[in-house]
Amino acid sequence: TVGAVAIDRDGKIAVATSTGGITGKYVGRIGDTPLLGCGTYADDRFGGVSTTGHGESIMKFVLAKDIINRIAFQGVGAQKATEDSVKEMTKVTGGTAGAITIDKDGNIGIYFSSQKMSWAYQKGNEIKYGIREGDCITEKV
Amino acid sequence: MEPILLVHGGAGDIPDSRDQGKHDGVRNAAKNGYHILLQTNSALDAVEEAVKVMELDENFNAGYGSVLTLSETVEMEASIMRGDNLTSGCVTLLKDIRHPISLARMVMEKTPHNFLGGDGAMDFARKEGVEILAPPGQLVTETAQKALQTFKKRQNAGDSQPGVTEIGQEAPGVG
Repeated sequence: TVGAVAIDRDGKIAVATSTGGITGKYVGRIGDTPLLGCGTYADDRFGGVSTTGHGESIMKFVLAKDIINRIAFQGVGAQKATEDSVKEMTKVTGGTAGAITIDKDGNIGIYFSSQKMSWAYQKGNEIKYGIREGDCITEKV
Repeated sequence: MEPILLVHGGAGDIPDSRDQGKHDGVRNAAKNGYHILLQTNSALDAVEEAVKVMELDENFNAGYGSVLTLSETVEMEASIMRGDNLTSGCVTLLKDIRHPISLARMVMEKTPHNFLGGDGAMDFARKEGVEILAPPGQLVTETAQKALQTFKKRQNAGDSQPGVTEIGQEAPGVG
């Protein structure tokens, strides 16, 4: 699965997610990626989220909207909302996942309960990227 | 507001041998998406561009490089959403389309619906002039074929959980 979240100069947010699903899936299986609130969600009032991971778990937990709801109703930032939500999804369902978030103030959230998740972002003339927990490699563009 | 473009390239038990390809791919997607973001000041154009870059990169499970069904076919899905008015486009069960994310955007912008799937989505793609790759199967990679072979061997050995592979991109049960 791949995904992208962006915020423009006017604070407008958009999210996109695309996937091939899971190896060995039944023909006709649908995962979380095309489901609003599960694989993708965007609301300029709060933020935008793209998710990846165990689709059946993400769907049961409505992960993307759960992250947005934490920003909206708990007043937390993108990182805490993303981390708390993914951790709780894994605790409740047993499945692993990852998510990327940008909140309305331009704060970034990146968290995964799986072993790895590749991510990168550009802000100004810097790109930061990583794949393991704790990774944050910076490059000047 | 300072523009930001953030991407992910999938989560799971990714083998270390695939790390560099993932690093290169997400950086490339972030750079291309950010360039569009600065050029157009459109978050929507930027996220579509970033995802399109990864859909063409076999290091990722989307577009070219997608994992396989039990019938050794590629079935893809995608969604896109605008935060200013909550408009959205979603597609599923797509075959032989290079950029599912662009078809999702067409659903958002050219239909009264949110979500098209299967035959209806493919018919819509044809009507919109989206290229349907022929012959079929051009999005199947050697890596995806090996991953399915490994999955089927494990399934025969009694582990029937989808997604298991040590050579593919994803962890057990992960999409």
